[in-house]
Amino acid sequence: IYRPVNGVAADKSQVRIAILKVPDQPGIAARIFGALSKNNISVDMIIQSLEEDNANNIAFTVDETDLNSTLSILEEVRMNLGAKEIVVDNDIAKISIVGAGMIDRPGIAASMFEALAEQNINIKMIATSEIKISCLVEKERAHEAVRALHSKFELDDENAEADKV
Amino acid sequence: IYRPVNGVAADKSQVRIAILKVPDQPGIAARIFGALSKNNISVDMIIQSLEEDNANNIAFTVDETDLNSTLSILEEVRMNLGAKEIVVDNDIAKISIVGAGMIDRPGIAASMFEALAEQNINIKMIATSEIKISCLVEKERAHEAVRALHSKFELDDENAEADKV
Ligand SMILES: C[C@@H](O)[C@H](N)C(=O)O
Ligand SMILES: C[C@@H](O)[C@H](N)C(=O)O
Repeated sequence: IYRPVNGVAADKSQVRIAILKVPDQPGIAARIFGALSKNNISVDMIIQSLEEDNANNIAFTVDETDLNSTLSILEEVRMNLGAKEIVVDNDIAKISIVGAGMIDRPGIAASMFEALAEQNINIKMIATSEIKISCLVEKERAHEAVRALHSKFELDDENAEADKV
Repeated sequence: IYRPVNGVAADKSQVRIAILKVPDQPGIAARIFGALSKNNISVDMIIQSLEEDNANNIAFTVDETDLNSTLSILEEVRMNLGAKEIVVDNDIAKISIVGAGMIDRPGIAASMFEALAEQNINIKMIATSEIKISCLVEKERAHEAVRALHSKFELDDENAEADKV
């Protein structure tokens, strides 16, 4: 059976960090992530949306074990850039749907968001690619989110089979 | 030779649309993208970063041929949600680096941002996944961006070979 979505994943080991009101000019993202990579900090998601008044926010996720080192590196960058502040959200679970068939399927992201909405789960952050759509939700909602997505994308019976093994 | 990045892509056929100051509560993303998908609008990137004062912005890209229909659908949603406004940026090129080996490689995103910074190219938007990092830049910088990335990730000689064929 062809399924556009063939799996759901939940990752509760990450923390979201954002540097607010960085100047929206060339070289800024390079400095931030250059500093992190020089210090061997592995970054998972990086999200930057629209600018406002010539400034922007850049949010990213790292493993929670890297929180303290990330914050000290980032504080130095923040001072050098004159960015407003650094904010941390450690109440996040990264919920992802994965599939080869998602590209050019307008309804897949909408269905994911609907599944979460039906459980009254708030979506804190969104990033998409052709084979993966990820949403950040509160940690304690992760299990429900996964169940709702298994159900929405009809992955339940497969899971029942797997559980019996 | 193992290369973490094996390709660079540029897409100049999209437009970025954002709906600003939507209420940050369950069901909002579902309504927006439900309305678009009901009308068969194919969405490529969806980006939502951190909330501010219980509201958020949601930005997404569609093919430029879908701009007008997207705007009329979105305006109706905007009114129903009481969202502040809709903004359009049609001066965008989506520049992506693709590779199987990018996961757990802290420096790849930083290198991409550095390549663009070295050409004084401003990064308008960022979204990442394990196999793809995408940045939106001004349309007229697309060609330079691709060249800079080919060079940074040493994909130049392969391209020279391909051109000779
Ligand atoms: C905000 C940040 O992305 C900046 N526009 C840059 O190009 O580095
Ligand atoms: C802003 C939007 O993503 C909202 N938080 C929702 O869950 O739908």
